[in-house]
Amino acid sequence: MDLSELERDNTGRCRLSSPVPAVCRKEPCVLGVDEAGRGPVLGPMVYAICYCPLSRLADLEALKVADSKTLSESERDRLFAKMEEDGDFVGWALDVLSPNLISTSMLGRVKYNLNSLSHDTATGLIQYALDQGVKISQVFVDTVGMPETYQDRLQQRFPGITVTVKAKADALYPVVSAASICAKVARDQAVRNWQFLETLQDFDADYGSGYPNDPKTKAWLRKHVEPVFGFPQFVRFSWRTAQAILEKEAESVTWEDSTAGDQEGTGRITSYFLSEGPRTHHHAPHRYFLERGLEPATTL
Amino acid sequence: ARQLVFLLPEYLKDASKKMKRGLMFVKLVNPCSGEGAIYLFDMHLQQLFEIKVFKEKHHSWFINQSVQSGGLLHFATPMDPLFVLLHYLVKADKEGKFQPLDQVVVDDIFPNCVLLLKLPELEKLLHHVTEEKGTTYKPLRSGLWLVGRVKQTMAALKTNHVNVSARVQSTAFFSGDQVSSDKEEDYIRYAHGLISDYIPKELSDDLSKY
Amino acid sequence: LLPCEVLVSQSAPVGRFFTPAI
Repeated sequence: MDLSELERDNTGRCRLSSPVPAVCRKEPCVLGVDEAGRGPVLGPMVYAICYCPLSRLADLEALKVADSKTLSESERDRLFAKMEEDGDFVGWALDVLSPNLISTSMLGRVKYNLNSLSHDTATGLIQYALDQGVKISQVFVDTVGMPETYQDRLQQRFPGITVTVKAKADALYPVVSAASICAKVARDQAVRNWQFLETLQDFDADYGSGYPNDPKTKAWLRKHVEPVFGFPQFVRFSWRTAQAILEKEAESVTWEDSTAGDQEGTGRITSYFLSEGPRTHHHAPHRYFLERGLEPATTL
Repeated sequence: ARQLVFLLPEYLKDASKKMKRGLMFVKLVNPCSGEGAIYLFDMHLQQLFEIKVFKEKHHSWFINQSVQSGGLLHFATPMDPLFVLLHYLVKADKEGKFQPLDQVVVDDIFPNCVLLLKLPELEKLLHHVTEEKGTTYKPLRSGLWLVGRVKQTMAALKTNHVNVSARVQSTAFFSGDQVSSDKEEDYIRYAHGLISDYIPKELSDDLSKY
Repeated sequence: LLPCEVLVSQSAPVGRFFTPAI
């Protein structure tokens, strides 16, 4: 899988896709959506779609994509290679969402939570396939959040297509399992070849599974936290595990919208009515200076 | 060590090289508030600068390989020393007598005020605001110098398209009609207000009446 | 100049995390 674009810039999102097999533009196709890397505190999350003509579903099943969750990394790589080889009827596309994108979405002033990000990414990929001319008649999706709500939303978005959202869809529908393999292969490769922008001191490549409850991962996070800058962008800052370590190990930072009690009040309302004795009247700076945040320096 | 960030005119960078202690930060009286404020003396060119600080909440600096909390930015801008001298002249004028300068420009709290007496062409400067009798001085009643400063400020405000009107307007928004739509009165009021930041209240009140 | 206040003044590996651009 050619992830060179991601290796050049792993701070945003990156789309990869196979060429659309000619038959997928002619015959009604079934399309599966799955994800990889939702839970880990390290590395990207990948959304993938995989599609093939309805008439060739049996051929897809014959590739033994059905049991993707039980496969090892090398077995998945092999299966993906096989799908590519027999690519005259199978197409795929995927979006790699960087840990930086996940963090900035979830931590932005206008919150964009992981579920919304996931739904929008899946929707985007389905639309991409349609725009590429794939004749989609059915879509199968592994659920994110409530399956009924998600299904309704996708069905409304794609009225001409039958949408099925189900938990554990990768075990039920081969096309979802195939998407799962694409997603997992992409994530494994992205993590393996991750280009750290930051020059890390005493860098340790052994971060365990990357899952927040893995003691090795937690130890890696504690080792690579920098008091002012926090973590490298390989880390999802929006994960509770990461935040807990920052709260303990990193320096405090206040922002304009911080809720810490540093906001000046305008004075008690009673002060406008009760006599509190003479107030100190000093000359307020001219509005020219006030508007520009300037005042005389009284100390250095 | 705490680090400070200053914006200075480029020619000042030679001042500290040209003589020992070429640049001196001193505390002098703020002629408006009467409290202390930081000024900068260029001892080489004998020029006075006021120090203004840009201060907003929630800022820090990255300075090379360090972080400095506060995010203050200090500006040194040339300031006419007459504003500070006027403070002492007006204070001493309660007695209505002609006095030698070294008896007028005296301050227990801000003793560095004596540096003002070393400024070049001091007599020429004082000519604008005082009556002279030999080597003694008394402040002029006319206030013409201040009127002149207000007019100069008005011209500068127009040239620099500063919004002087009472209506609320974003400083980022600039309309081509800015100058014509702001009334002359607005310029006078604004310029008077700016100059008032540099003079005692009693002078500001007199100037306002004028 | 940052839009936030880091509540300490100390050395920090700015060059490791930031690449200046004009």
